[in-house]
Amino acid sequence: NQSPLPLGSLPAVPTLPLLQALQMRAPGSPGWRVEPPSGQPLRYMLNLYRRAADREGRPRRSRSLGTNTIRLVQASSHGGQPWAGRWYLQALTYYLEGQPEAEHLLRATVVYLPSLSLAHGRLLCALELVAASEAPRVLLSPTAHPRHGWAEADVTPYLVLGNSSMEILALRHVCVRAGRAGGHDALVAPSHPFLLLYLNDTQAGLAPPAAEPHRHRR
Amino acid sequence: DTGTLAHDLSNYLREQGGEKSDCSLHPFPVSFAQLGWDHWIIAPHRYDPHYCKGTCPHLLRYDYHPPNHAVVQSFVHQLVDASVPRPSCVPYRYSPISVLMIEPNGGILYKEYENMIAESCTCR
Repeated sequence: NQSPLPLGSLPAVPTLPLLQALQMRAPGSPGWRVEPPSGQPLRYMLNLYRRAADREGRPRRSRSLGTNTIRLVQASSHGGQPWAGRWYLQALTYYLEGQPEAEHLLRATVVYLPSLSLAHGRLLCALELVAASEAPRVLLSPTAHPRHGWAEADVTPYLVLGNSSMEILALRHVCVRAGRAGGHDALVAPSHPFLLLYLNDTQAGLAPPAAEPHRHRR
Repeated sequence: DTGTLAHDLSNYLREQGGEKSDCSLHPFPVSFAQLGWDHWIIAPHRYDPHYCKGTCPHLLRYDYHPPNHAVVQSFVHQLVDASVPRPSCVPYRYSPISVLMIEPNGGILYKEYENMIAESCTCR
């Protein structure tokens, strides 16, 4: 059980592209902003990972996800009191700027729980797309019910990555408490839906193009 | 020069059995914690990249899939100029691994990285 290499022991400017790629993501590197994810988004991605790869990380051929990259983007919510009586209305924004150029969007879905059991009744939820202009809101219907009660709504048509005006997705998470009111149900806030970007990373390897200007792109 | 080849053939036949130091694939299970990367790599906990090690035999067997250049280089080393090194024992085929990572902005990334596990070796 060797002690883990302290990050500082990595070469200052790692030559190995994988080291470079990973070092850019290391905690404490510039841009590392928020606490690592936890709760339902992490559980969802761990389940997805276990279905896609074995314990040594080898992709299961039988279970191809149809792409080599899936990014989970968590919502930024605007504070305030989302409850009004039995209604829950939460505005959510997903910031998408800065997607690597080599990653081409294949599909985008928002994953949420359409129904939640409460002590006294159920919480029924839906998603509304808040268009940038004055266009009417669009109620998103789930296109797939993957597992464990999650629903996926396709939002691909509303996203054009790289087009600066569309690097934000604004939604409204709308829920209503059904069944007898009472008890402490009112305080149960549903977890925020999260965005999944199914991307095709066109750089099969890891060498960032800037590092090898004269090398034929793999 | 049949005399040399005949001599070499005896070496070759002896080598046929494959000396234990011949070029071959070796396991090396490693954890991302050992690499100091476990802060942001959530899965897998370990993987085995394997590595290739050993001497390339004088006459390269077909199962090494040697390029013709390596066969010629091996002859040159053997018969013409020993200062020309024998071919090197390097990976031949690779396979990818999938990694689950935490991103600097708090996102989670599932990514398949190509060429992360050496599956066989060759002499080049």
